[in-house]
Amino acid sequence: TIGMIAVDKQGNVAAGTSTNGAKFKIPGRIGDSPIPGSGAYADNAVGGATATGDGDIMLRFLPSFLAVEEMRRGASPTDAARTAVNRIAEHYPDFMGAVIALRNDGEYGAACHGLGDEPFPFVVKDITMTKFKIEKINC
Amino acid sequence: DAKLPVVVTTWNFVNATVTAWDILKKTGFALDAIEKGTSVCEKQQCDGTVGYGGSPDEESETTLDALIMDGCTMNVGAVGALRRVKHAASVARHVLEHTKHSILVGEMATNFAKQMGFKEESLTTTTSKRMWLKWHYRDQCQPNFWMNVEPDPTKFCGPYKKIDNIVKRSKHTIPMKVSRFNHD
Repeated sequence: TIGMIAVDKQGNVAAGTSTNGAKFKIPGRIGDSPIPGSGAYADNAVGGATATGDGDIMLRFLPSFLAVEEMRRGASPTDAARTAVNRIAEHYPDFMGAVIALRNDGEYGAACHGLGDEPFPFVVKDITMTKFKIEKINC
Repeated sequence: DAKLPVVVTTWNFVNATVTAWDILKKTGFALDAIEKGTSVCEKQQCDGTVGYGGSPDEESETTLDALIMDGCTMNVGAVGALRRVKHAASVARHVLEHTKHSILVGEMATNFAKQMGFKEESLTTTTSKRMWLKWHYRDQCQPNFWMNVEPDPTKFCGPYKKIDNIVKRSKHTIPMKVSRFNHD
């Protein structure tokens, strides 16, 4: 899956996903990616978020919606993403996935769970950067 | 002090991010950046996890899911299990802009896409077919997503039929193995 969040010069927030889903799924299955609030969510008043990982588990917790709501309550993007990931991990300690969050002022953060020694990478580009930046976080 | 415009993308999908950024810099619309950026991954089959020719299902078919959400209007367009159309993100944008619905799925989403002018074509490639053949014949359909069925889905391929005497409300499932090359 690719998950993407953008804020334009006018402060408009948009988010989206595109995926071919899980390998060898039962025909007809969809994961979290096309579900609003799960795969991605956006609200101009706050920012946006997107999620990736085990969609069968993640969609039960609407992690993108939760991350945006946490930012609405004043949490930093990193803390908001962490809260969304932790909510899932409370119920499914073995799940694997990540959430990234972007506030409408351009601040961003991410959190992941269960990826083992592999860090979770994400790409950022904002007006202050001369080139895109690949960020990596450890779960 | 805002660092706008800005785009953030999951995983290492640089080309998609750069495309989205170029759109933000030129025309400025976040919604366009999302559609065009994610479309790059559909075309380039990012890590085999996006677009045609990846993640075949049990019947060896690749289907696509996509979502686009406008944080200004709270409007949503999405497609699920889209069959035989490569441009899932753009079809999702058409759901957003040309319907009062939010999500269309399956064969009917394909019909909608065709009505909107999208081309119908197979999403299977030699790579995805080879992947499926290995899973089905060499790996005996392992892993799969069935449970409480017979024959034992941890050992055998289907077709399966349900087992009636099962433990209800069991929380135990073996999680999907997520990696760079297998994720939603």
